[in-house]
Amino acid sequence: GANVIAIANCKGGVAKTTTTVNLGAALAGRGRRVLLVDLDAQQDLCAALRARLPRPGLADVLVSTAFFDTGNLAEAFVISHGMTVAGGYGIAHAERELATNGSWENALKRALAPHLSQFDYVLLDCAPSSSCLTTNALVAAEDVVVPIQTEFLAANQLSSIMSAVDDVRSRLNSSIRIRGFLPTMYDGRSNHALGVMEHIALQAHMWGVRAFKPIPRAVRLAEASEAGRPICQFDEDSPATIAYDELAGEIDHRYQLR
Amino acid sequence: GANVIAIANCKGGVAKTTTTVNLGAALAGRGRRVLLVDLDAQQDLCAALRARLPRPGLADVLVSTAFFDTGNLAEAFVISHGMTVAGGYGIAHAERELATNGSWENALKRALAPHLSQFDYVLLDCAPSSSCLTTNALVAAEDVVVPIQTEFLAANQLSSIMSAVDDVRSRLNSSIRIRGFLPTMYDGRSNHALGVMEHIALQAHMWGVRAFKPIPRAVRLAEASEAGRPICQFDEDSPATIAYDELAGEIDHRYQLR
Ligand SMILES: Nc1ncnc2c1ncn2[C@@H]1O[C@H](COP(=O)(O)OP(=O)(O)OP(=O)(O)O)[C@@H](O)[C@H]1O
Ligand SMILES: Nc1ncnc2c1ncn2[C@@H]1O[C@H](COP(=O)(O)OP(=O)(O)OP(=O)(O)O)[C@@H](O)[C@H]1O
Ligand SMILES: [Mg+2]
Ligand SMILES: [Mg+2]
Repeated sequence: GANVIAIANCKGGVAKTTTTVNLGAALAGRGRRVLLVDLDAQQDLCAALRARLPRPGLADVLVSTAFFDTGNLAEAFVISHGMTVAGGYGIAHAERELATNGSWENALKRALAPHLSQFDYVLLDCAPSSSCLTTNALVAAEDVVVPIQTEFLAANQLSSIMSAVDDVRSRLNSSIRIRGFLPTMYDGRSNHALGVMEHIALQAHMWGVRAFKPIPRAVRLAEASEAGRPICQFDEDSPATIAYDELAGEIDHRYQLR
Repeated sequence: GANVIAIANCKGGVAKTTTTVNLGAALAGRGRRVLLVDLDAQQDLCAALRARLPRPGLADVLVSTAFFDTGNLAEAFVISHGMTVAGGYGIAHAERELATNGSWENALKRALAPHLSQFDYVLLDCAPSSSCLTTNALVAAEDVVVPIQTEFLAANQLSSIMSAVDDVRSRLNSSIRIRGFLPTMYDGRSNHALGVMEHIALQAHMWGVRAFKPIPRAVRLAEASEAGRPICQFDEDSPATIAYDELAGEIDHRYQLR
């Protein structure tokens, strides 16, 4: 079945959505079957791909899975840029509903299960909080990729996501692993960024996880979101296209070795 | 009493914390008595000022206010760079506790009330989510300043914070006003940013709120956070120092006219 990867970090604005879109598109470009799941109430992933928001959508399926053990995630599937996307209205409402139900932590895992054989990769775009849908993502995932903006405040806050993963590992999903820290928005000309990169590498070493090669700062990524396309379909020569393709190659290589 | 202003936007990484620190410091530089409240579980505001995290702290006071109507916020006060800061450990825990209690929405308002006469401004740094502490901030505040990164995804998502404010206005705090949209990380050389600025100005016009002059992109802001200082005490010639001082002048001027 599919390799389910959560793209998560409690810090806001570190390129979780941008990484989900562009890592996904680079994997799809290599012929892999990719599902992207938009777990953020603001539906930024769907906005960045101009993907239609279906009714019923992801939120409806999660609630009906948690409460009645019914619901078919395929109803929330929309095809966009060679990938499948699951999103929709009502995420904030679903979060409130789920939090009142006993077995809410594995609603996403149960909703995904029947569809895993159709995909090679499932990427889960998390909101910047340790809310119940982020917990759902960590329960459903085998791996976590943690994007970290190469600036002081983002690099200073790794303990939040690491303790959220530890907590889920001890209670709900013993096999979850941190696939690696992904430095983002990296500008090698800035001493500040160089210092933060060293800090990230040190943290990766201490936690025993990989530090991926950084994604360079590139305004083309924001322009690509505005155009509703992944960077590899917007500007194939952009350093960001190359960087996300290299990341896809590294993720894919490890997966094939399994 | 003090003018209580929430610095809020559900989108992550738009400069909420950076604006709270630097607007606060610019107001303090004008002789105003300023309290900053760190409502984010990651305590980025305290990290950006290297402010000590007291025990008991803000989280303890909020829980004891909500459950037992006791607790003294002054216990969580720490003096830092000419301002008072209220923060501390356990915010994520307090959020979970508060959400289970009936009258949780006004815990912050009640905790602040006895201390408002000691300050001219109280700035509330919100987390990037519409969680119960963000609701607490909107209940306690008279005004909201909405920082918006001048990039597509951030400008595309104004409806989340606007509907959160509308909801609080209709149910819990009829006098809350949007003071304005504050464009941040603005790079005038980029066509993308120019287009987004126009979009923000249009949105401000549609919602009938002010669009403040943009804060320019300046890596010195990240360097200042790393040094644990506000920008006006780190690099007084930085364009960001001047921009936050102009914002303070505009906010302060209006307050004096009241
Ligand atoms: N490598 C990069 N270079 C330049 N800009 C980038 C890069 N990666 C992301 N961005 C831009 O930074 C902003 C934040 O990225 P994004 O929205 O993906 O972060 P996020 O972690 O998903 O945010 P949130 O916490 O709100 O979910 C966006 O405007 C995006 O276009
Ligand atoms: N005008 C600016 N120019 C350049 N960098 C900036 C500017 N304003 C903020 N930053 C940097 O952008 C990053 C995000 O800012 P900040 O953490 O203040 O945002 P936030 O909205 O509080 O994030 P969160 O959603 O996680 O609370 C930080 O590294 C900060 O130093
Ligand atoms: Mg996002
Ligand atoms: Mg912040």
